[in-house]
Amino acid sequence: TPEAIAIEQKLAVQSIRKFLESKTSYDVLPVSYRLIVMDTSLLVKKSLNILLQNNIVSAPLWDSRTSRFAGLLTSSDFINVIQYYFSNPDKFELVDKLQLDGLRDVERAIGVRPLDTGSIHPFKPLYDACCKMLESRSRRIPLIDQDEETRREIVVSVLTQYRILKFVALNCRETRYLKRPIGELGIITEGDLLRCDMHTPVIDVIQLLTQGGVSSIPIVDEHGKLVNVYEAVDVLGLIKGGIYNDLSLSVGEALMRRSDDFEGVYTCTQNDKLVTIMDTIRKSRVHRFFVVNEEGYLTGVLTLSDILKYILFEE
Amino acid sequence: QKDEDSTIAILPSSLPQIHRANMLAEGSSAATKISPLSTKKSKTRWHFGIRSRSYPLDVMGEIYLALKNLGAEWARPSEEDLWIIRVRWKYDCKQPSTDNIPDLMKMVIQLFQIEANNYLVDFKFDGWETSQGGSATPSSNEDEMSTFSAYPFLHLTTKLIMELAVNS
Amino acid sequence: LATSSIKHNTLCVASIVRYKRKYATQMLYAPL
Repeated sequence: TPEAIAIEQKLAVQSIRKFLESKTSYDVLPVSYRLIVMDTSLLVKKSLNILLQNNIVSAPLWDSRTSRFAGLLTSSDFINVIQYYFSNPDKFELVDKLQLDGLRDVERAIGVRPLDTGSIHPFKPLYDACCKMLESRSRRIPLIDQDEETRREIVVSVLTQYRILKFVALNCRETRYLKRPIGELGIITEGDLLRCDMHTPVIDVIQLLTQGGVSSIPIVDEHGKLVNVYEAVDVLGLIKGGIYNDLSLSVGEALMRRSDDFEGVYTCTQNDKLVTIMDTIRKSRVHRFFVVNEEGYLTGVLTLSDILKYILFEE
Repeated sequence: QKDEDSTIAILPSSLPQIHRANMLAEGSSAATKISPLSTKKSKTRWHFGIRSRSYPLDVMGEIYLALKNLGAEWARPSEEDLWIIRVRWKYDCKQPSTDNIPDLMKMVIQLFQIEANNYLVDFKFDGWETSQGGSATPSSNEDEMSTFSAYPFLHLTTKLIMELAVNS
Repeated sequence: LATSSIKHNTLCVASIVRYKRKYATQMLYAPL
């Protein structure tokens, strides 16, 4: 009965929460892993090659002059560089020679707030890391310890919402009791989502990403049917191709840069349940679910933040 | 437990191949010029230390010269270990160096012969010392030493490798 | 210390470090 399902779901969420409180961020780390760090004196365009070559979209920065961790390089930084370039087309030379330690100046030049990623000690409860990550609106959180001899920060690793939800999906059997339709849980972001169509200039879509503080913009056809999505990480391919200086480029043309191993945009409906959502996260590299109705019309989006918030704070 | 009535799906028109076909069918001009990011990632080839085919004494000379240019110091080698350099290197970073934070990094550089005229220079971190002399607080036991940041060591080795690359 | 071939004036060095009971390959990319 729906009542029984609701009770089961409530108990399962509370049990998963206890699991997150009982584990540490250190527990999520594989037994052996690599951490790619970039010296802040690298050129921004070199750092882009390194990210793409290693199939990653973010990396911690290290300032060798102060011997300290200097924050995270993320797709937001590349979006800032593109916006700076569009406001200052004569500054192509400067953009070309921009170093990673110049990214904070770019933020100030275009008037955006630095992305506060916060940080947490690897042996704090995983629950605390999730809360800190959600507070900072970043989708990732550096795990910082201190070198025992020099007292300097060590970047142990960087946890992402995706890795944490995958860890839950892999280790919490209680996810199988999350059977209430997501439409009933009030966790879908609905209403007038920021959106565009295939002919919208890609620079306008990039503005929407910044303006909305979101990491993806759905692309709909003239009837409102979902046809594709432009993601913040797509900006890396745009810059790599050097085609970002083409004002007339449409978002549909910019999406031609996507590599063939892109898995596609995941959709679901209001009737789907978290049990299958979490199962999909367990098996695939999915970062959000666009909610459509039976005919495929866009009605909302369910992000990993929405799912994490529900597990941490609801029920 | 497969939930039969799951409606989770991948949007077909978002798959790169289908999107590209749609764009070309639409006759978009730029579409013919824009190629997808290549998926093949050129594998980084890793080496232990750095390789050299030069004459061993020349290699050692190059290293001493590079260390000197970089302001590092080293212990006078004894007869039996001509191929080991015990380096001490002041890590001058812009941090207000309070007395108890060690700022002298120790490193062991050793030349190994792989085979006839094929040598390998290995770099090994060897702890910290404070300028005021004396070793930093030696970790009470092996396990304690696990909160170690390799980044200062990695940074100094990049400087040394660059000096060697530039000189050679 | 592990080193990569120098490409596009960029050098990558790495060291495998034990962190508690796990092993992190800490990699640093730096410009020549």
